[in-house]
Amino acid sequence: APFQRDLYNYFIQS
Amino acid sequence: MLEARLEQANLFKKVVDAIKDLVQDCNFDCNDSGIALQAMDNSHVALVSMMLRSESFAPFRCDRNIALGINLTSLTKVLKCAQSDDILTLKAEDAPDVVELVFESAESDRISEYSIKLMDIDQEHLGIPETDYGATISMPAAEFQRICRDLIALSESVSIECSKEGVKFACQGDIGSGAVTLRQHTNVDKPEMNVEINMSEPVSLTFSLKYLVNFCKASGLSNQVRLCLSNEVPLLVEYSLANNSHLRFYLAPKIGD
Repeated sequence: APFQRDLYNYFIQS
Repeated sequence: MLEARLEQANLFKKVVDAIKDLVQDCNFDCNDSGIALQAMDNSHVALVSMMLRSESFAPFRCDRNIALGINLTSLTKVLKCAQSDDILTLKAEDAPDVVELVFESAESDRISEYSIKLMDIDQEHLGIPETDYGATISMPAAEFQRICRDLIALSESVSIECSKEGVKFACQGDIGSGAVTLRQHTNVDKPEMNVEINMSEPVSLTFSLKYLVNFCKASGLSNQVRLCLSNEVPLLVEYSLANNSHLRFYLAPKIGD
């Protein structure tokens, strides 16, 4: 099944 | 101290109602620009970002930054005690143990006073980057809600594809498949029914319908919803409120394995 990215990493990294 | 008077308690009720199933314990960050909230759901897949600007309140007074750590289940219990046309005033001291909620009836002389014990919530504030989205769709909030509710009957995820043909919401499930395509549409008599699609590049992303259905609990707050998409980037679902206030939801896209 497709997995979902962790928003925490997205917003922290960007 | 904080003193924020909202003409319609109902607005605050609806906002809390729209987010309480996604996030449980939240800091309401109060300063002279208004009351803000940012919280992520337990699975780190969805983020709620609310801003109620000081202009939405009359009067609004907040001398210092105050974080009100509130359990939303408790807040919901207290907000149930307000009638929908009541005036709501939120009050707190500078280093508060409690937040006070005062409900005043606009028609009678009834004043109801409640307080909620505050919690210490250690919450990291995440930077949300300014994003140039590949596609932005404004559509009736009720239409988006209907599409999400219809498609979740067939599948747990939906693909949202935006192209020059329009925007297509499609799903595939065990019993079959479904798809709804919307094209740009202007209704002169009822602008709240407009569908506006601005696209700089074709976008195709897949999302969990469970979360989208949850976001749609905010549909009563605004006639229109705005969806902002870019490939590989979290979806932004925005409900605009009066006075430049807003309720935004971000959702991580599903990625194929």
